[in-house]
Amino acid sequence: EVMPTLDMTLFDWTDYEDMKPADT
Amino acid sequence: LDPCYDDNGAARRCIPEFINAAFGKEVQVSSTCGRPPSRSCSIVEREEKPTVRTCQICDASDPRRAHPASYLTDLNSAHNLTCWQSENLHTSPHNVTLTLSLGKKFEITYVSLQFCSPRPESLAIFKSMDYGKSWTPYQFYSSQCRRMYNRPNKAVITKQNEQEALCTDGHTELHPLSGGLIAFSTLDGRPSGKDFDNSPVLQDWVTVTDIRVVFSRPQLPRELGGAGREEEAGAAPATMPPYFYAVGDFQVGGRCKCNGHASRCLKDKEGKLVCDCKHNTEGPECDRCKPFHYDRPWQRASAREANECLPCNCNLHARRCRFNMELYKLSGRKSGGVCMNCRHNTAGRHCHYCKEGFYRDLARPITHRRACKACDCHPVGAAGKTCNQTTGQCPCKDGVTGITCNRCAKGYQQSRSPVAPCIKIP
Repeated sequence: EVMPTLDMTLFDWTDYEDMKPADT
Repeated sequence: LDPCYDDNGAARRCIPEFINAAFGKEVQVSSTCGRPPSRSCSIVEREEKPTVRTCQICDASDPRRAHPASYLTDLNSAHNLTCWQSENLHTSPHNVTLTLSLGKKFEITYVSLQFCSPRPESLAIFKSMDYGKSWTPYQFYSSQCRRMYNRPNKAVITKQNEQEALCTDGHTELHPLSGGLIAFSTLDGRPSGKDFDNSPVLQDWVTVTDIRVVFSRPQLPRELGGAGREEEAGAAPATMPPYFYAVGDFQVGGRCKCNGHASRCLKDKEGKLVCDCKHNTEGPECDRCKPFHYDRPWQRASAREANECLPCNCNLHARRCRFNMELYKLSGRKSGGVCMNCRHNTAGRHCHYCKEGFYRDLARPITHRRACKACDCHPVGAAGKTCNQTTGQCPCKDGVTGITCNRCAKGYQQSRSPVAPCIKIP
């Protein structure tokens, strides 16, 4: 079973703005 | 066929041909007769009359009666002997100097002078290795070595003093009155001469850029009023009957110095003589390695080993390298090259692995410009940006999998936290 790739839009970036990729 | 390589293309020692390096070159002389025209007399020997005084006019403006310095190094023909001649000398000692610039380093075997006058009673040969900036004694000839040159007559040369100029009373006899030879062999009698390849001292000894010959004391036949050899050397100059030095041929036998890395010397764009260097060497005497050929230190070629300069191994990823002696010794004197500015995301002494953040694409050879691929670690799933340089595997956070850490592992699901992107399914 191949798992789906991580969906960047599902993450809550509120406390992690510095980790957020620019194109997200 | 290139003499610097054998039939299989392997490097081998090569040397320029043996020549008379003085031939055709200009000699600076401190005295030449004929300006103004002068009369000079000499004694010649003939069978019917042992000594006959003959006189002639030296006139620099008349080619038939001129004796210019160019006659020292022109074609030496027994049928048409041309002689340089000094001005008339009236005192003794009286120095007359000949200076020959070879314009390049040569390794010389002999210096010879064929006289048209009687040979000087005292004569010194000097050499320069720096184009005339400094001079060192090469050889002395005198019947009074100690008095004239403060050296013993015929000193013994051992391995400890092979670079010492000797003085000898040979070749200083009055006779023959004309045609006498003075020939100095640079290696004769020097113990390491038989093992020249392994003697840096003698290799240095035979290296010259310039030769200077100083005639110090004329030798006069008694028929001309000369005091001969008994004259006190070192005494105040004594008045002499007019006399002169004359030389028909000045030779310097040797080879253009290329340290075994060239078979010929050529003139460069500026007209300077330089070696036609092979074996990845360069410089006027092939005395250094070409850029990017620093995998081992420069060495002179020997009969057994060409010692060619070897290129650094940078796997086509660098254009520059340097030599490191420590690494060379650690490698068993095999390789000391260190590549500089590795490109194409490579790193290491030989640009032989991928730099941080990249990994080897094993489908391509290391020499390929795309042999190193970016790790491309997932910005959230990976715990860092540096992957395994061989496999490309990024370091994944807990519960994350995949080469780039872009998926949740089996039994995990994506969370909303970028810090822990995959959590265990309850």
